[in-house]
Amino acid sequence: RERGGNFNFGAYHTLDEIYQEMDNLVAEHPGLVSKVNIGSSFENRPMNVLKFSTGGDKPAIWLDAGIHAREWVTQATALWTANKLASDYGTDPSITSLLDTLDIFLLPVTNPDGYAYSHTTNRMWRKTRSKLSGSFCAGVDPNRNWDANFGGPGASSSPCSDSYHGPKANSEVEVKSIVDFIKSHGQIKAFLTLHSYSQLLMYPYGYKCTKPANSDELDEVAQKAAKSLTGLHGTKYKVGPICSVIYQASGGSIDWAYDIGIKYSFAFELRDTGSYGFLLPAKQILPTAEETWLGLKTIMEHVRDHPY
Amino acid sequence: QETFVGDQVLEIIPSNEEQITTLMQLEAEEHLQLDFWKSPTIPRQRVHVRVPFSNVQTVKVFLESQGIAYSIMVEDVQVLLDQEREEMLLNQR
Repeated sequence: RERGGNFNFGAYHTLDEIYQEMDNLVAEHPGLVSKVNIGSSFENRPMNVLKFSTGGDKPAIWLDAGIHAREWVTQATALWTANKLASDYGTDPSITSLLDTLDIFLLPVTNPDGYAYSHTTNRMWRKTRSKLSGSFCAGVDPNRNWDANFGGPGASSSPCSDSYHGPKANSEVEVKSIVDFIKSHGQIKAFLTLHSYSQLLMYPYGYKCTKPANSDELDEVAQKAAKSLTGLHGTKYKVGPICSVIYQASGGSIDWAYDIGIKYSFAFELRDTGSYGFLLPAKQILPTAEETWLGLKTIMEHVRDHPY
Repeated sequence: QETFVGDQVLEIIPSNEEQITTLMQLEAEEHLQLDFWKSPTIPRQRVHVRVPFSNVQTVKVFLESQGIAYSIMVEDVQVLLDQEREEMLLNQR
């Protein structure tokens, strides 16, 4: 097992190695980082969230990655981000004030069954691994399974489709675990989710093509975040609502978050720089994580400075 | 472990709505087992599709017959997967 302190964040890791490093981060930062189990996946793998807190039950930011299993750069970026948060607290004034004001919940592997399957069986797997009675196809697209115009345009009703929305909203235990956690916490002020690929920074809506009430503010924050991100390695990002930036897609997580009142809801589609798609070489993990951090930091600072 | 030897990822640039529709019809052809990494949305927006080796020629002939511009983004998916796995093993060692 890779011992703490020399974990190679610039490499892809198995689920066990990621879980081990999460434990290492908790062990190395006991006063700041703890592990919260919010449930288990369909195949009974733990859904472990890293909680960054300086005490008390503060308003919080939610950040998840890897809801689509094959998007390996997102789980890797989330783990690097966890380490960055822990190591910058107390040294970076902005992160220190952020964590003195807000808690952060970070879920590096939102779809553990799919991620394990993409390592052992099918590298191209995207969905969960739930078994549907009456169908020989497995899995649901977990980013079509949220209660946000569920079953609407841009999601498939065919269990064999990669964008199958599932039998009903929150049918996937991975999605329901997050929904239940966020509802029970009650003070989540931002919902951020990492996908790949395409270099996009998006805000609601995906299930409809009308603007959200706060679209001016969301666009302003997203433009600023994308500019910060681009400044590091020149990776160009496109900003806008899901519906116009890519396509209409119902049942998505940031639409659900926004509709339950989490104003700052954003989705990142990380890089591939146009040549590798989901098969981004490991040597691009660190530059991807470093540039994404600047975008995330910009958004989180805005959340810190604009309580609601 | 599923292998993807000879699978190619094509980058397709649909030039109009008609070609978008054609690509969506292609996506619906389940026997071709196409894996759209980036789905067809609007004209001139890049589409990426992984084509199983057994259907590569069929799909290319079809695209050319429809006058739909494409290029090869990944020559052989398995080559990239082998590199990825080798790097992971190297790191674990």
